[in-house]
Amino acid sequence: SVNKAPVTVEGFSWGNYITSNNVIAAPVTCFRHAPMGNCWGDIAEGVRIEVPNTDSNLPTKVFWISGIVKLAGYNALLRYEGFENDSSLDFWCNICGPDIHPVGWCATSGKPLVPPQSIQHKYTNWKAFLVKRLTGAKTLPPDFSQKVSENMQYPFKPSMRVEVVDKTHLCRTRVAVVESVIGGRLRLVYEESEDKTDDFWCHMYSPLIHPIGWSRSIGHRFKRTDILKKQESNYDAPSHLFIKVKDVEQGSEWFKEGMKLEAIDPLNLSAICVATIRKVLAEGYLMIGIDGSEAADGSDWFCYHASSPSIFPVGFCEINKIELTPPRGYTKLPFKWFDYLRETGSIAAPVKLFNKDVPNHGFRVGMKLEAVDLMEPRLVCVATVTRIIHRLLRIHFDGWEDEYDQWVDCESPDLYPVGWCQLTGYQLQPPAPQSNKD
Amino acid sequence: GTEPSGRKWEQKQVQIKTLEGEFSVTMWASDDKK
Repeated sequence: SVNKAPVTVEGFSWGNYITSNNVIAAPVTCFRHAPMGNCWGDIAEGVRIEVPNTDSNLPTKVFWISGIVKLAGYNALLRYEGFENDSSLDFWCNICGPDIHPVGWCATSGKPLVPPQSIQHKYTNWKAFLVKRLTGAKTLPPDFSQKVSENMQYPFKPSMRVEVVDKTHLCRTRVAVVESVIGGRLRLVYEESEDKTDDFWCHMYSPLIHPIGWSRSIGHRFKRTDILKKQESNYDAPSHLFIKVKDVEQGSEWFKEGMKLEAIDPLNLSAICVATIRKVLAEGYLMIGIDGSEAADGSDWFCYHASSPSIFPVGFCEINKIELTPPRGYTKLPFKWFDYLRETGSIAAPVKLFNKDVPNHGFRVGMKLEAVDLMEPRLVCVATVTRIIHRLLRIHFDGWEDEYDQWVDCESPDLYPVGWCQLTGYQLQPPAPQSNKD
Repeated sequence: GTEPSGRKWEQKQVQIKTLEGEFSVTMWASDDKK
């Protein structure tokens, strides 16, 4: 992979970016794992809120009512009441921010609403104006800020031990300790890392982390921690904190070693490759190798669950007009599955064993979002949905070449609404400037 | 009021306080008991 160096977020504004490029953002409801992802239906254009009035010369902080003109993830373009069609003072803000309140909050808090000075003399009777404008309009639920706060509590805590994929040997797991939690993303430090720099970032719902003992229970390779390097103060994360995989029924027809399939290459998420089931583990887990790229000792096999949305039956790419990456070194191009199966004396994994669920995800081509660069998973970047194949999204990182694009499932916990970084305090990687690309 | 999505909205008397005085208006807020 070609690593991206983090760049400073200073100067980047989602609001300006959305407005100047005339684009739309994926709604918060597309991201069920993100704060408010399950209760964002309350928020829509036209909803009125109380916000700080920045057009005031009073010495104290005062508020005024504004209406949502446009939504972009957690961010909203707001217009103060009384401006009607005048957009000159429109401004963007994060709806989950601490200064956003339902209408009625100011009166409850004993704060008077003060109209912006630009329109102070536009109406002689503000009461009559507000009664007319607000009666029958929608506002936020009274417990909105409480909901936001509850949605931003995360059960994983520092010092918890988990099993996580070994980033240098994908075929095995290692024990790592939660070092910090930001917005549900965990910074995990491998237990044997003495200076705590050997780390891995993933979301708490990532399929790459498991409770202690998981590897042994399913027969996955595991790198044991040197007992002298264990810290007594760390403790095992309770198993109920981890995301549950879908139950699969292993009937008489099940995945078998040697069966062929198509799979997203975990080392190059831009590519869907010809792959082979290398080992069948317990509880529906499979070790998979990318044909033509495998180490002799199987050290680059990787584990996908049978229900994973990242593995596909033979022919998936052809049916959906996606490029299939043939095995490295395979010269008989264009690649034909029929010939390849015959030449390798292998069979395709039965189609019925794959996950064919397609959630009503709500993503559309062109929508903006914040997405983890899974090749450098500490980075959350400005990104765009550029293709949608059933539940599979092609994520393009704005300002970067298409070669950095990644295939990501629509329910991936590594995708976030616009404004997520600001809300959680995570650093956002803005679109790459031309000089970086060079 | 229930939207086609099943979301329930309820009417609320909302208090407004301006420099001219205090009054109430009837607005809609989603049912926070849901």
